[in-house]
Amino acid sequence: VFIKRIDIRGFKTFSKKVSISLDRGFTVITGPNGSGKSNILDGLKFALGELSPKELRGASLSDLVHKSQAEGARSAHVAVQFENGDRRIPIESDLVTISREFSKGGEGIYRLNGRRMSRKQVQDILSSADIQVSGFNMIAQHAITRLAEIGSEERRRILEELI
Amino acid sequence: VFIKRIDIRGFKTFSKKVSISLDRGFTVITGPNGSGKSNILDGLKFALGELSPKELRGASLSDLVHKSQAEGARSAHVAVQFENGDRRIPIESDLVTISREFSKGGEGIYRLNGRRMSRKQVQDILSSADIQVSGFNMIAQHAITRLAEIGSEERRRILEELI
Amino acid sequence: KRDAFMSAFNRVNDTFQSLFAEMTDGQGHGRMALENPDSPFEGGLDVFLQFPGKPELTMGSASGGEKSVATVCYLLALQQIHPMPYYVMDEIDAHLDVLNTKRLATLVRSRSKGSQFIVISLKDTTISRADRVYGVFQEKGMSQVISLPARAVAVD
Amino acid sequence: KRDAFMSAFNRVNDTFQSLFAEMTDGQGHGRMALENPDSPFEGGLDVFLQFPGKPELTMGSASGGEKSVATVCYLLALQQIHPMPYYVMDEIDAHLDVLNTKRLATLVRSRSKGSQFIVISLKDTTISRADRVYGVFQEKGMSQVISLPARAVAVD
Ligand SMILES: Nc1ncnc2c1ncn2[C@@H]1O[C@H](COP(=O)(O)OP(=O)(O)OP(=O)(O)O)[C@@H](O)[C@H]1O
Ligand SMILES: Nc1ncnc2c1ncn2[C@@H]1O[C@H](COP(=O)(O)OP(=O)(O)OP(=O)(O)O)[C@@H](O)[C@H]1O
Ligand SMILES: [Mg+2]
Ligand SMILES: [Mg+2]
Repeated sequence: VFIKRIDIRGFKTFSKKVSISLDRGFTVITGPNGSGKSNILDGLKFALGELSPKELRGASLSDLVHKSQAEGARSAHVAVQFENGDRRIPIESDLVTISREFSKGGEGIYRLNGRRMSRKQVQDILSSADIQVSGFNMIAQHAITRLAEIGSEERRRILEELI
Repeated sequence: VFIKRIDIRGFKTFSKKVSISLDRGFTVITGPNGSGKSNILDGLKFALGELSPKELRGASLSDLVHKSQAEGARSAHVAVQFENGDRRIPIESDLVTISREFSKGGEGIYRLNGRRMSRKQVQDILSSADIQVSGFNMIAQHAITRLAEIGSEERRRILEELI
Repeated sequence: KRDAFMSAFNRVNDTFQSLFAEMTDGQGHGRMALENPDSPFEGGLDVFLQFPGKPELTMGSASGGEKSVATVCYLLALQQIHPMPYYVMDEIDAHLDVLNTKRLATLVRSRSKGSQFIVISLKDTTISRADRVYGVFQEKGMSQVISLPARAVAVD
Repeated sequence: KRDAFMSAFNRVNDTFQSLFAEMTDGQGHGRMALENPDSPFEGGLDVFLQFPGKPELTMGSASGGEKSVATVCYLLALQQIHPMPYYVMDEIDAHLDVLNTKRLATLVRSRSKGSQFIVISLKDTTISRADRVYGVFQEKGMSQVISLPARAVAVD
């Protein structure tokens, strides 16, 4: 299983829908400072169910909805499509799309292949494929700088917590 | 006044004496990770009288003496030569050399143009030229990352302390 | 519990050693060590690094870039405990010199064969070693993403 | 004391604004503001940034590289309070993209005319804009320094 596409709209610097099609192997995302690169990583975590706005570098969940001078409050919507030919995600479908929509009204709606589900249902289905909202497979900007300064005790504890 | 030359020997990764001749304008120092670039900045602070080994990224002053498998404990010696044609440094000389030598025995010897002086004497003479051991003119590696995260209170305090 | 920890520690240590060897062209040697091997939970976990031509040092006394190399190896080694279908890494090459950046990109490229690695980078050395490249930019106050030509031959 | 602070604050703010304008090719606007202008010591000091084509934001909500640009301008603005004969800066371009790195190197180059700037950098964009370049490397377990040809014409 791998990520085939990420669609982002109304989320942080993404206003109108942007689709990023991905594939196996080595993909690099680049661009100027402040263009929205790290926001894509935040969008992925958001879609997978991250609850803490702080983890998504926002003051609150509403803070994550695209702020624009023109239009009023909209909703943030991120969809992640997985290539599931190996059926690691226990869904009878070659393509599995997880999406999350958050409106400033405060509602968060999760969908799997278009069908509304609870966050817990989505998390349970994804965890069978070892897909979690946070883990050592997602390295945030400055994580290296922070981890480079940890002490010997914390380093052991990190390994402990991983088992 | 500007720095004309820095001589480093026995200090951190510098074993045999290395001379770096400098000039006005824009100089860049580059090289591989771990080669000794930041150690040059530490050497400059050391020569100007930095007392805290922590500020020089060492556990103790002895930690700053070059550790080598071959020879035994040596002394760390850094000399900074200033171009003083404008006489900003109140010494009757076009070239003013400040040096500091530290032996593992624990002795720190300061010299100005070869003549031994106390640390206080050196500091007083240099401060007339606005040369201090620490100040906003010396930006250490990772200072930007740290300063980028300070709060609004600390930012005001920094300006307060500068006046 | 102690056995599970020791077994994981040994696997992570082996992986760390081979990753560090890759990051130093086989000329360097890195290892992890438990402060208290008999009661691992009563001591910490240390990292020892020996870069080519230099004596062994602890994490604490390494340069900014040397710490970065070691930390990346430590993270990649930890990832091997629970292999995941994809990895997303944001500017992990920020403090690496050109040669270390090249080695890391080469390492990631080889690891990505059976997996999916998505890396955010500002460095040409990393960008030029990718299978595909996306450029993010701002237009009319919003982010846009376009596909950029990936180069099969690295520029440096 | 309050007058001395306000006078310094105004000078630093003016310098910050012109430096930020230089870092954004005159298309952006940055400013510092006291939380409590009437009793400055009872409030903090905020930084507001408006990058080209984007709405104004506070330091806290900027990206890693945007914070870096703002912090470098803040530091260079503070330096103007007590001008010093030389400046030594270690890897201040680490989190900047290619264009910001170029602008910063150009800014430093112009400021260095009456002064002395010594900058440690791993980036070609910065190195190629220097008057002179020194290369530090390790040989037989010790640091050596050699003069490298500086290029008057920048590579990017
Ligand atoms: N809800 C929002 N609406 C509009 N813009 C937002 C919102 N949330 C965050 N931003 C903006 O997103 C920008 C940060 O984007 P991001 O962190 O993705 O940049 P980046 O491309 O990773 O840059 P860098 O290379 O500097 O790390 C900031 O300018 C921030 O103000
Ligand atoms: N007393 C000493 N004897 C020998 N080596 C030392 C001593 N003190 C520090 N070192 C070594 O100096 C190295 C760090 O050098 P420095 O910080 O100057 O590197 P750098 O060129 O700035 O690298 P980077 O690009 O990674 O920042 C470390 O490997 C450290 O072990
Ligand atoms: Mg970023
Ligand atoms: Mg350094």
